[in-house]
Amino acid sequence: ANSKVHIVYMGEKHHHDPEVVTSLHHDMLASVLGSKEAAYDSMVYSYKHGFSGFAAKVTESQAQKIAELPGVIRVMPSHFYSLQ
Amino acid sequence: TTRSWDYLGLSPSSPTNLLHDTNLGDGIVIGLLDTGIWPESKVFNDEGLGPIPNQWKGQCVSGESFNASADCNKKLIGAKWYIDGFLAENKQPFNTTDSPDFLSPRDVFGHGTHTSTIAGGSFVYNASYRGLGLGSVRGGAPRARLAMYKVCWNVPRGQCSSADILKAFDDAIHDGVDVISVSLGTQLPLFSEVDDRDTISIGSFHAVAKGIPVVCGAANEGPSAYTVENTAPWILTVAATTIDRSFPTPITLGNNLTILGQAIFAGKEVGFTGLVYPENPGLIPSLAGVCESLLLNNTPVAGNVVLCFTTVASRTPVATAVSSVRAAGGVGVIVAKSPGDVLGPCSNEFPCIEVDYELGTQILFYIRSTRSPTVKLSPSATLVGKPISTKVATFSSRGPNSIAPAILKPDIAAPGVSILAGSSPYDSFMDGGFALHSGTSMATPHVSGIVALLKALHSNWSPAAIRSALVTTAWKTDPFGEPIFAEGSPQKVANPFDYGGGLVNPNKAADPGLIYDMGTEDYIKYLCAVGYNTSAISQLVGQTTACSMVKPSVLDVNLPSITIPNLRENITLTRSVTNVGPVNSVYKANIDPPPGISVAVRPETLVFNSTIKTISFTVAVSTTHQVNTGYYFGSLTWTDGEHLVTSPISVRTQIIQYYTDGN
Repeated sequence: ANSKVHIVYMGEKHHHDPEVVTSLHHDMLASVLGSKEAAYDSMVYSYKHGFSGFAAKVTESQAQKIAELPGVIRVMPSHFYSLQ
Repeated sequence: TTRSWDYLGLSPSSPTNLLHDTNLGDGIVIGLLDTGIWPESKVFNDEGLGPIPNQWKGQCVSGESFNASADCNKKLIGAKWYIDGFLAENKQPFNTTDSPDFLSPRDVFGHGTHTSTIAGGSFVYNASYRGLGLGSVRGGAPRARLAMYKVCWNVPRGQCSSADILKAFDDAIHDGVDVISVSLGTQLPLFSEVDDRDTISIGSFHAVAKGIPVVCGAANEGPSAYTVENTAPWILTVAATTIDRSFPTPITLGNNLTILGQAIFAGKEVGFTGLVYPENPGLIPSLAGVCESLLLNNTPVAGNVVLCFTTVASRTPVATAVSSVRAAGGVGVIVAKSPGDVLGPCSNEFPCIEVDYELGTQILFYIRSTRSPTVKLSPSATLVGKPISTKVATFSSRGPNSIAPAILKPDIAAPGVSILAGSSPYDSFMDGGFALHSGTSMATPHVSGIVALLKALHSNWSPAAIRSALVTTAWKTDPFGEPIFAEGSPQKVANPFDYGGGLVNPNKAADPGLIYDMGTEDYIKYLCAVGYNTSAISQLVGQTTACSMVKPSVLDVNLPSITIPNLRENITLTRSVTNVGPVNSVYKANIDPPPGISVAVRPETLVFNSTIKTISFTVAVSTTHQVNTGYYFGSLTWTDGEHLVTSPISVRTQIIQYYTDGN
């Protein structure tokens, strides 16, 4: 109930194959959430073409754990932009 | 756009200009992150367009009321929609009954259709809003292809989740767009570029690193200082100006004096009728004639035109006054206000005409001096050309840059007031497929269209080179040589914090002579200079990076502008320029120093030949001021007699540093 969308930003991607990049994202999320299934349920987007990272619905404490994983630059809550 | 492109010198009837030199931008793909697109709009016709460019790897995605195979064509070659982040953040389901929208690339707002038209719409002749602004609508690059990434949804003001925006950037980079146009903003105060929540600067960093320029709006929080958004140095940030077009609307008083207000009023003339200004009798202290809180109890409104006053520049008081006056049976409203540069029609052709405070006071004096004041309201006309001056719009956000004051923002200004372009039938301001809208949202795709043309002409130019070409060649006056003013209270002559390098001059930008180029190394230098740690920078750029032992100066970032926010001791900064003009060229420096500031350039002459294409130079700056000052402005121009490569200089003396002067 307390989960919110967080963006996990990992900078430039280190693998050319986007499927490999996405698989890495799922593995990382699963390592914190406890299962692959939970990771698939929680994942909103995998950023795999122009850079590496993902968006997922996680709690604050889960976000903190993800932030400590190697390769993670920053975990930030998603927020809104508006038209100008 | 029925005027804006001609105003900027990109008329198709001109025998030579950037438009012709680039075959109208053919082969270039413009990606827009916006509210979607109305594909049936005439501006997206693909008549005469050749095959889809080879580099295109994107796709059109079907969805609600959007059939990819039928709705996309050789003009609209990409259309995707991103809602997962938006839905995941909304606790309630997105109810498209209450907030009409389509779960597809289809646009309800009209905003994305409008911006797409401005950047790369095809020609549509005889377009107007109810006869106003009549002409040919088209994009800056009329033969460019469009890719819409719908990231904004129909909740108040249009909300766009940063998770969705980042995915759209990710896809746009993959799809092979040549320029990304983002008419979105966030709330102040800002988040920093890489270690917080500024999704647009993160996505744009990776786009720019791959050679894709990203053009963003400066936001609509002006005219206060420090309101500019999208300030990362790799982003091209756009302010909004007016154009040489207005919509004068005659207000004829009973004494035969005719005052020209401004309105989008295409209804029938209101013949001579009563004119009233709400005033309270006796000692009641509240003002009855304030537009946003009209007190009409003591005023005979039915059948009359009401004059009101407001100090608020936005459209809100106009809408509020119209609602109150209509409810009381009035037949028109005259609003005396500071210019807000956001005109719009009032519903059901109700006349709502804006005048400035000076003319409003004249009307008030007429009312107070006459037993039975009367007025006639005539429909708006379209006035184009020299009598109309160019102004930086009131709403356009202003510098300095609150994150990194040494990085001048906005970079450039472009038309963004009362722009006629395609829209959605759901847009309440749309007529016959077109609507007049204002905002830095409209200025942004003007620059995106020009960037598309420049990419077509100079395919090897980096995003920084394109930005440099635009900034150093921009008009400091309007196209007729008259000064550009900045709206606000009071109005003043515009400076770099209003319009960056100035008003975009596409034909000059095509041949700038010299460019201040930047690549990933320069952005790393910036990140080191502003204090990001090396591990974060290494990951950001995907390579091991170490900031130098001596922290680089942000003043040395190779921007086409010089901004010194805290000058106390003498400062020497460096720049390098690359010759993109004739191989054998000699440029000399011409300095216009800010008042009280000494500026010296070494060397004063730059000699380029077949082996020397890039030359570094230093700029020594010192102050004679002995107190903390505000910003003074000047310029540095390199010229070979043909090209003028002008960098704006902004300097603030800070004898006491990190000091708020609130005395």
